[in-house]
Formats: sequence, structure tokens, C-alpha cells
Amino acid sequence: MGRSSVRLLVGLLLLRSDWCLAVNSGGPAEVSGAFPLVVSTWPFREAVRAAWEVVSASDGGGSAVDAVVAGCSACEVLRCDGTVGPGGSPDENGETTLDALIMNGATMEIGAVAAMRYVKDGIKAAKLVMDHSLHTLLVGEKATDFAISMGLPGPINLSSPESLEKWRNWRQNHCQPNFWKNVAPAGSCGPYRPISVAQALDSVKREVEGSQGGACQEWFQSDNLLEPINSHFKFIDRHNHD
Amino acid sequence: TISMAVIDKMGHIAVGTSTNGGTFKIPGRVGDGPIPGSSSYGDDEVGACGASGDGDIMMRFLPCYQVVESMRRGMEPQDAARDAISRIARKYPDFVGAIFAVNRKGVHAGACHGWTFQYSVRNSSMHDVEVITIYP
Repeated sequence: MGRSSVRLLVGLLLLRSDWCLAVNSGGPAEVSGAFPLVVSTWPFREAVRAAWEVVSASDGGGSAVDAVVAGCSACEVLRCDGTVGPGGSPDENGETTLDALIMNGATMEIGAVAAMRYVKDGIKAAKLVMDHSLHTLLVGEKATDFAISMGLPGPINLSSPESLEKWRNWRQNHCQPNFWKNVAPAGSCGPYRPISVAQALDSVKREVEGSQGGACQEWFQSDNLLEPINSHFKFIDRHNHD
Repeated sequence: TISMAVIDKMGHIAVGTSTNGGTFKIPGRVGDGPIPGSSSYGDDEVGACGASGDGDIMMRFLPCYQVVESMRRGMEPQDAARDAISRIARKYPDFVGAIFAVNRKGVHAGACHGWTFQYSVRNSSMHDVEVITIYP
């Protein structure tokens, strides 16, 4: 390599270094070092570490797909924030079900399971769908049957003492908040029946007036009338989300 | 929910999501986790995306598909993430959700609406996992 070529190479390296610094100083975007790279929602450090161990192994490193399985599986075992894996987010019947998806960006293959019952390994079940079927998404108990037939342990109860306690408290709070709209009864547990918006308004007004006297006047004079009844009870936060 | 994207030493990309969904959902409800392009999406040629938030809303916009396709058309990850979030917020101003985007070069960014969001990163220039906070 001639001296001019060396100068050119050094110049290019310096140029790249400047570009990295410029991007770094521009805001939350960051420029990584060399691959591999693992990124995850939320401060789920153990999940990222588990994926990193797989993908950075000194024997050449595992595949990106295997690393995603390792990372998400770690979160399922650790029940990250109660929003991943068994033992969290009970539904109206107190049951925990799992949703999971895996995608190979090299082949665009996808496997997914939804509302899967009785199997605790969500991401592994999704990978089994990707690896052993031509389908993309299996749901409910049929997803359970598939996962167990492919070797995952089950059926097992996915509830935990914590999830059942949370569910019992919710029942005692008249099943509030919930995800129903335009149904009656609005302020208590089901069974629910569909009603029109006008009927729903009337129903809520009677319920609120019965419990708070005339305190609901302000609510009824606001823009809330434009919203489907009950939808203002919706709640999404750090420990209750998809 | 955890949504994760990995780029391996060969430059191959994979994404995944695992969740137990919303609390006190109506039985049978499925969130955005297992919907391709909603909570995660990736393409070796472009990059990857992961999302978290109100899946009932997010699955109507396929925000991660949007992010990857925006990056394919030349958008930087930060712009792509912000654009995907703003498309949802325009229709649902009270929506709560967040996204991270990473391109195939390893440039990553996040955007959120309705809450403060954090995402975690590890690459070979880091000694351990780093957590990045994004404010709405």
C-alpha cells in the first residue's frame, strides 16, 4: 500500500469518527460500535444480557433469532414488570394468557402465538410455529396443543398468587376499570348487554347520581358526551401495557 | 411487554415480542404483540423496530412496519420513530405508546407519546447494558 493510500485510509477513518460524534450529539440517537447489537423495550437489563451472551459468544456468536429467543425467554422467566410471561395481567376471568412473535429479518419468516393458554414459554412457542409450520399465527387452545405437541411443557396453570390477588381486588372494586363500552351495567361486573349511546348515557347518569347525588352534572356537561360510555376508564401504564 | 431486536455478527436481524397483554382484558382479547408489523418488525436490508403501549390502538397503525418502511425510503431512525408515533397521536391524542427504531448500521432512537419511555441497548463498544430514556 502506497503512502498516499495510507493517508486516504486515515482520512476516511477520521471522517467516520467525526460523523459518529455528530450523530451522537444530535439527540437520543446513538451510533453503535461493531456488531452485534441488542435493543429492547424498557430497562429489562437481564433480558438484554441473555440475548447478548448468545449473540456475542466467542465461538462466532449465535444467530439473531436464537438471541431473541434467549432474551425474551429470560423476561418470561423473570416476569419482567409483570407484563411478560406467566403470573401476570389476569383477564376478566383471572386467567393469564400469552402472546408472542418472532421474525427472521433475513428470510421474513414469522411465527406467532396469541391468547395461548396453559404454556409458559411464549417466545419458544412462536419459534416452533416459525420452524415447524407454514403458518404465521396460531391462537388460543389450538396454539397450546401445537406447542405441547412440539415438546414444550404443559398444560400448566399460568396464574400466580399475585395475579389472583390482583383479580380478586378488581372484582371487589366492581370490575373497574374495564375495557367495555356502550354496555350495561356500566359501573359493576357483568354479564353485560349492548346498549345504544343514549341508553348508556342514561344508565351511567342514574348510577352516578345514585351514588354521588348531583355530582355528575359537570361530567355530563363536558366533552365526555362525545366519547363512548366507559371508554374513559381505560388505563395504560408501565405495569399494564402491551 | 418486551420487544427486542438483535443484529448478529453476520449483520442478520431478528425481532421478537413476548407479553401477557393488558390487565383485566376481555377474555379472548389479543393485543399487538403477535401482530406482524405492530409490536415488532425487521428486515436485514433496512433495520428493525420494537414497540410497547396500548396494543388495541397500536395494532390499527402497524407502527413498526411503518418505521421500517420509512427507513427503507431513507428516513433516519429518530425521524422514522417520531413519524410513526405522530401518525397515531394525530388520530388518538390520548394514546399511550412508544417505539424504538434501529437501522442496519446500528443507529438507534426512540419516540413516545403519553408516557416516559425507556429502552435498553448493548453493543460491543459497551461494557454492559445501557438504558436510554425518552420523554414525550
